[in-house]
Amino acid sequence: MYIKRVELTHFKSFGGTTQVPLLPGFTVVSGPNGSGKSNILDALLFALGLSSSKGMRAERLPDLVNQNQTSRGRSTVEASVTVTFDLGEAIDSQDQDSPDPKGQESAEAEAVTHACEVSSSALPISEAQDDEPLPRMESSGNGTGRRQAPHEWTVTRKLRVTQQGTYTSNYFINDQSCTLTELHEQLHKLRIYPEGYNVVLQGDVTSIISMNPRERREIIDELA
Amino acid sequence: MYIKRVELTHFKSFGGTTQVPLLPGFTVVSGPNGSGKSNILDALLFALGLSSSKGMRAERLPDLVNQNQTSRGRSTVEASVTVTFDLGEAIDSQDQDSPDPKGQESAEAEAVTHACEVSSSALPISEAQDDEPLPRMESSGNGTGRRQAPHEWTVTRKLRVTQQGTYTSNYFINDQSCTLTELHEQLHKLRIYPEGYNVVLQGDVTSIISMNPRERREIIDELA
Amino acid sequence: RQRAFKEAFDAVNENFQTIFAELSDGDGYLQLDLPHDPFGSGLNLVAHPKGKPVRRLASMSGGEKSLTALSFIFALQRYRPSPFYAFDEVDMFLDGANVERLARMIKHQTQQAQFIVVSLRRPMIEAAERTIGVTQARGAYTQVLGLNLQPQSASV
Amino acid sequence: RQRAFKEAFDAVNENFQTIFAELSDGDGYLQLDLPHDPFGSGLNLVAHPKGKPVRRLASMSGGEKSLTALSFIFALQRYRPSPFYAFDEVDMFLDGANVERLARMIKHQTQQAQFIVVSLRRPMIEAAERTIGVTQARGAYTQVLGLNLQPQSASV
Ligand SMILES: Nc1ncnc2c1ncn2[C@@H]1O[C@H](COP(=O)(O)OP(=O)(O)OP(=O)(O)O)[C@@H](O)[C@H]1O
Ligand SMILES: Nc1ncnc2c1ncn2[C@@H]1O[C@H](COP(=O)(O)OP(=O)(O)OP(=O)(O)O)[C@@H](O)[C@H]1O
Ligand SMILES: [Mg+2]
Ligand SMILES: [Mg+2]
Repeated sequence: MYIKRVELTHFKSFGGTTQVPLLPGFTVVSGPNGSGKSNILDALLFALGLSSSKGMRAERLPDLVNQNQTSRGRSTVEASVTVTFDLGEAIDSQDQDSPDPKGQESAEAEAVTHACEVSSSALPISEAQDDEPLPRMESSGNGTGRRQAPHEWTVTRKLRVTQQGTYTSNYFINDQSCTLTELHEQLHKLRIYPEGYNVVLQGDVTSIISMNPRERREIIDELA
Repeated sequence: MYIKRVELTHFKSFGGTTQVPLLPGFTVVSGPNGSGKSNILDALLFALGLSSSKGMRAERLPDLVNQNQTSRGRSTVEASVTVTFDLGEAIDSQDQDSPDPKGQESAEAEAVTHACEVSSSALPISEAQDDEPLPRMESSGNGTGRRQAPHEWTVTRKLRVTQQGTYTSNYFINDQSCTLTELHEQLHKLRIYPEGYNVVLQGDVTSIISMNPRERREIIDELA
Repeated sequence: RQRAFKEAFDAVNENFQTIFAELSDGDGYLQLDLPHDPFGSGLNLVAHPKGKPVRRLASMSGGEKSLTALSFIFALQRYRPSPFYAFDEVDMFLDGANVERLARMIKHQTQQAQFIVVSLRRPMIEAAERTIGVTQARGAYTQVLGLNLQPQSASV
Repeated sequence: RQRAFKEAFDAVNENFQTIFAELSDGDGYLQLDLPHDPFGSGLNLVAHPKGKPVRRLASMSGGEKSLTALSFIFALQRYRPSPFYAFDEVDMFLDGANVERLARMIKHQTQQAQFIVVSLRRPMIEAAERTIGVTQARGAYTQVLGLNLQPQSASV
C-alpha cells in the first residue's frame, strides 16, 4: 500500500486547494528555500494526527490556517488536509502480511498509471485537478471483494477557527466522522504509529544520537 | 590582524604535529565527512579557552587527546594546540582601532606570501613544515617599534593526562605561562570573547532563532 | 514480554550491523547497558565508522552521526516495515559520496515501502524515480509541479 | 548604561535591516518587547523573507531561519568587528541560490575580518580566495592539504 494523494486546502503556505499526487517507490520533493516542501510533510502529520502543533512548527493549531484566509476577516476560516491511501488489492488491511505485496499491486498500478500520465506535464498540479479521471471510490472498510479496482482509504482532518480565535478540529475516515483514537487504531493496523520513526523532520535526523539511551531503548519496546 | 597558523599536536584526529597555515580574507575548509574539519575549529576554541569540553564534543578534556596516544599505554600523554596571530604593523593591540587595518597590513602580507608559496603545492602541510622560512619571532608584548616585520602573538594550551586519567591544562602567551583569566583579558583587547558570536559550530546557526528572547537581548548587552 | 523485546532487539541489531557496514564502511552494533535487565537499561549505539577506534557518539562528526542514526532507522524499518517513509533533508550533513550511498540504500528499501524524501542534493534527486517540484512566487501561494513522473518505472 | 545599550541596539538594528534585505530579499528588523525597559525585555527578530507576511520565527523554513540568524550575526559583526570568524557548515539548510548570496556577503565582510568557513557546498568553495583540504585515510590521522593558496589575492 502507499499514499496516492495528499490534498491541502488553506493549509500553511497552500492557498486554495492543491493536489499532490504520489506514486509508490522513491519520490523526491525539491525546490527553493521557503517554498513549502516541509509544509507537505506537516500536512501528513496533521491529517493523520501524528503530531502536536509544535511538531508542525506552529505555536497553536490556528497558526496552521493559511494567513490570507485568516486576514480576510471572515467569521470562520477552515483548513483541511485529505490523505488518500491506495490499499492495493488487499480487500481489507488483514492482507498486509501477504508475502508479495508488490506482485498483487501490479495490476492496480496500471490503473494508477493512467491517472498520472495526465499530470506528467509541467502544469501546476492544482490546475490539473479537473482532469482527475479516477472517480473517488468510497471503500466500505469491511470488505466487498472488489479485486479489480484499487482500494482507496481516505483520512481527512478539518480545522475551523472562529474570528475570536477559538477552534475545532475534526477527523474523518472515508468521509465518516471519527475520533482521533479510532483513527490511531486504524493506522496502527496499517503500521503507522505516532511515535514511529517513519517520519523524520528537518533537523531531527541526529536526535537519535543525542537522545537519552533509555528513550532509545523504548523505541524497540514500542516495536516489540 | 588575523590568525596565521594553527599547530595541532595529538589533538583529536590529528596524530603527530600538524601545521595549518592561514591567510587573511576568505578561506574555505572542505573535505569528506569525518576527516577533521570541525576538529580544527575545536582546536581554536581549545587553545583560546573559549569553550567547555562539551562545546568541543568531548565529555571531558582527556577525550581530546588523540586516541592512539592514549592507547600506547605511556604514563602521561599530552595534547597541545598553538594559535599564532599576526598583529600586522600594530606595535601593540591599542592600534586595533586604526581606520585602515588592511592598508597597514599590506606590507607584511608580502612577507607572509613567501611562506605560503612554500606550502602551495599539494603536499600535506605537516610534511612541508621543515621549510617554514619565517623565524618564530618572540614579540615582547610591550612594544619594540619593529615596523618592518610581522608582529606575531602566540597562544598555546597543553593538556597532560596521566595514566590514571587525571589531567592538567596550562596556557601560555608567547611561551610564558599565564592564567585563563589573563588570556581572556588579552583576547578581550583583540575583540575575541568567549560568548562572542564569531565562532558558529556545526548545527548551531539556527540557535539564534530558537533561543529565548532575553538571551538574545543579552548578546547586545555584551557588546554595548 | 521480555522475550518479545529480546527478539526485536536481536533482529534490529542484526539489521543495524549490516546496514551500518554498507552506509559507513565500518562496524557498528547495538548494545544494552544491562543485558539481563533490558527494561532498566539504556540502548547504546556502538559505532566504528571507517574502521576508526570507537568514540563516544557525541564526538562523531555531523556526517558520521547522520549515517549512524539513519542506519538505526533503516534497521527498525526492516524489522517492522511501515507503508511509507517521509524524510526531510536527512542528507544535509552528508558529503557528496555519502549522499550517493544513502540514495542507493533508499532505492533498495523502496522495494518494501514508499519513500517521500525532501532533498536539495543532486545525487538524491538523480537516484529517485521522480521529483515533485515545489515553488513559491514572491508573495504568492505554494505551487506544486509534478516533474518527471515516470509511471512506467513505478510498476515493478 | 541604558544609553550604551540603546546605541548598540540602534546600530545593530540598522545593520540587520540592510543585511537582511540583501540576504533574504525581504524586510526584517529587531524589536524590543518593552522599549522603555530594555533590561527587562526580550529581543525579537521580525522577519518578512521575500515579502511574505510576518510569521512567528518558529514557523519559518530551515533556509529562512538560517538567513535570518546569519543576518543577525553579520549585523553584530559590523557593529563590533572581531578579527576572525569561524563558521562550520552554516550553509547546510540553504538552496544553491542562497549559498551564492551568503558567499557573496562573506566575501564583502572579509574586508574587515578573516573568515574561516567549513563548507561542503560548491558555490561557497568557489567564492573563497582559497581552500584548505582535509582528509583522513581509513584508520589514519587527519591530513591537511593547502589547495589553491592564492597569496596574490590575499594582499589587497
Ligand atoms: N499559516 C501560514 N500561512 C501562510 N504561510 C505560511 C503559514 N505557515 C507557514 N507559512 C510559510 O511557509 C513557509 C515555509 O515553508 P516550508 O517550511 O515548507 O519551506 P521549505 O520548502 O521546507 O524550505 P527549506 O528548504 O528552507 O526548508 C514559510 O515561508 C512560512 O512563512
Ligand atoms: N581523541 C580522538 N582521537 C582520535 N580521533 C578522534 C578523537 N576525537 C575525535 N576523533 C575523530 O574525529 C572525527 C571527527 O572529525 P570532525 O568532526 O572534525 O569531522 P568533519 O570533517 O567535521 O566531518 P563532517 O563533515 O561530517 O562534519 C571522528 O571520526 C572522530 O572519531
Ligand atoms: Mg524545509
Ligand atoms: Mg563537521
